[in-house]
Amino acid sequence: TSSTEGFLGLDSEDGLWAQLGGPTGGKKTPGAGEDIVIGVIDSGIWPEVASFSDRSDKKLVYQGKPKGFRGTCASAEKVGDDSWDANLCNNKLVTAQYFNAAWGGNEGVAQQLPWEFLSPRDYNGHGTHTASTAGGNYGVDVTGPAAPFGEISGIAPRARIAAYKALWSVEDGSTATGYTSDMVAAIDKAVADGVDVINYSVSGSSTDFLEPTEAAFLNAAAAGIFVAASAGNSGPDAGTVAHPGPWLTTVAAGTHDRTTTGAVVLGNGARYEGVSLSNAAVGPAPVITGAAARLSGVSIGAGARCYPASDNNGKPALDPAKVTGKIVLCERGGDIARVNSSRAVAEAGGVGMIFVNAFGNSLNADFHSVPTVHLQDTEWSAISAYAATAGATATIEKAVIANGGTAPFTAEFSSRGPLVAGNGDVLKPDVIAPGQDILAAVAPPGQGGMDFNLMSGTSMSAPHVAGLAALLQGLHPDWSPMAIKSALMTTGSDVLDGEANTDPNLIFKQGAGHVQPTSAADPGLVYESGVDDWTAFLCGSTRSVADAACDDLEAGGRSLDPSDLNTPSIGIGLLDGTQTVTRTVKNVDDKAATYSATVSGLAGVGVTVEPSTLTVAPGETASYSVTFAVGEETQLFDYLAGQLSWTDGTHTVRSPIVLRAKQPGDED
Amino acid sequence: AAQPQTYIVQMAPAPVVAYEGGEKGLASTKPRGGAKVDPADPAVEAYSTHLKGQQRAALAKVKGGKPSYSYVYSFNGFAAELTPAQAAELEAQPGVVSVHPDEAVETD
Repeated sequence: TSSTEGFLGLDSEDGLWAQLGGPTGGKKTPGAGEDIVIGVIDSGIWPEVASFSDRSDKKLVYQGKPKGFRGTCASAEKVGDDSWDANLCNNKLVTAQYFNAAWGGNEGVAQQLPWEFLSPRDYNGHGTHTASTAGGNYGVDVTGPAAPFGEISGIAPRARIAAYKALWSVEDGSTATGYTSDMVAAIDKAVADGVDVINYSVSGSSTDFLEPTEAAFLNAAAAGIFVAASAGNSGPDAGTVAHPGPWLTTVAAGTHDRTTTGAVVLGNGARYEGVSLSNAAVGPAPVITGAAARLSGVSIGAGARCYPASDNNGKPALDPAKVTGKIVLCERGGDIARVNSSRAVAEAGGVGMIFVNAFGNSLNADFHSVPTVHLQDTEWSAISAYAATAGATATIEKAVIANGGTAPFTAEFSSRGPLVAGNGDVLKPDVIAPGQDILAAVAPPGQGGMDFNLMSGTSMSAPHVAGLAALLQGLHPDWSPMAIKSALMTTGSDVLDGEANTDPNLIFKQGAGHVQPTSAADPGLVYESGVDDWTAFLCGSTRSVADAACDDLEAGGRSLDPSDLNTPSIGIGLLDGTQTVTRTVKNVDDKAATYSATVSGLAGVGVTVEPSTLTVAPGETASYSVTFAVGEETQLFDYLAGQLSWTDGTHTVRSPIVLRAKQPGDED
Repeated sequence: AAQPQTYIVQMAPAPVVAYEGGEKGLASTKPRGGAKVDPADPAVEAYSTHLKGQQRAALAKVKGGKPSYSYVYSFNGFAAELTPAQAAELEAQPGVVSVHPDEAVETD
């Protein structure tokens, strides 16, 4: 991306890139993420992008495939499609394969999605974006409309990319879809090929720990593979977070410190500031609402939304006779891609667009077809009232792009807890990372011909974490996926949304917090878990494990209470009087250390940590318990939250806590 | 409702089998932070062949089921085109943990 590496401190003097020998995208020396393979299960790959080249100045800068990696490159299809050649893979893009049996194979895709490539080639652009975000080369020059942003780099710029296409695009590129059976096939192949990290920027279950992809990720994690998955884009509603498996890292989306500010000034002098990428001012020009600009006879049931023909059964919504030369006020919403609204304006001869949210939602920097400013829903009534007056005009100002803005905030769209699965005993999302207005490489066909574009979503935050996992694995080859997840969680910081970190609403947005990679490289302590722990967890949270297996685990000393899974967060769905949870930490520092516990929040709940100090030798583990007790002052049946921190003077190892309480005998 | 559609059939973990050189299974039998699976490892190859055999045997019990994928490295199961009746019949078999209808997913 163009700036989130700096925002995350990767390029600072003591950052992860420096610790790993630098990004060194154009040199032969080792660097950030060297030889770690990131498997990207997505909509495919655009292999010609410089982010995936294994050369610099025509010289090889990646030598061979990483040891133990077995992935191959799909062959060219012989029938009806010449989009691919096995030689398009290289020592950077080490694998590209595709999965479409659920569509009926190539024949089915050709019939249902005739624009799609019958190959790993990305039509949509999403897969190229996530892959280049996670592990694209360092210092790639941006071209096209996004050129003012300069260069982009992946989070782990020396990692290798293994692309598994299992999502297939709609024609306008606004989304890509797939089927679980193809996704599991892709995961299975990635595991067999020997990837180190999987990025999964794809929707998923919010209710089922053993939905097939979640189960596949369990075994991927057991095989030493770190999995990052999107939390979902169903925010700001509560209870919407997806990907419940505690063996994977579920990533919410936040803003970052690059601002793209724009404004519109109305003829009455009122100025409204929002987000824009307009590279030139336009106006003053007459302003008209999308509703007033409607082509007569068109009925699409959405007041001031601006539909292009492609989104309206072949009929444009706007009348060129009414729109030509004007700035159009369009409401965001429906199933229209944001950029399609400005395309509708451009196709009708409009010169600019004021784009206003229909409800509280993110403001996005998009490359629009006409100069555009994107405003919050709260501005709608005043602007639309003015636009309805005779002689109304507006001027859209040139946008200002700058770094150093206040961030991070939670992106409005980011899904949040509480997690439906697990009855409150599992906290998700796990972490939050940059996911709004992320610039990365794309595939031109689904992205209006662009090679680079901005995208927003938890799809964009997950590959940030996948890239960080690659860096941490490079730095600490002996760390398990759960150690990496723990390090990212326990060293997080708080988003700036304004709530305290003991407010459950904040924890349901950020999980353990915003990733801080430099701190994650040296977390002090980590929380580990493995297959038997996860199976015990499933014994206590599902009916999917055989009783005999659960009995064996319990006889072996494992708790089947889901709250006891050794995660870096604590969730208790219903605290019935008192409950004690146990955790075990491992010292991953090279020195012995003595840690002391502090607990904040959880007003009215008695909390006892036993022991309250832990002395742990390097490589050794220590266990502690936390007892929660409902008191007379405890607020019952509402979510309560807090933070448990272990500190040794150098490290702070922080775990969020969320619980609901009841008095013994009370009904929920 | 009786039209065939794709289902994902999850089989119970197969017992670890003793092979020359010691006991070895796939990922689900490995310890925490376990090593990666190597499909070329003779023991892994033998175990995956064993799993595929179990999958074929399960599917063979419902006549006409059409397989599309066999999963062995991260998921013990298979995808197949089945009628709802065939799916229910499979789900009732011992050794079958669950039968999920194939579901659409999308980019986030």
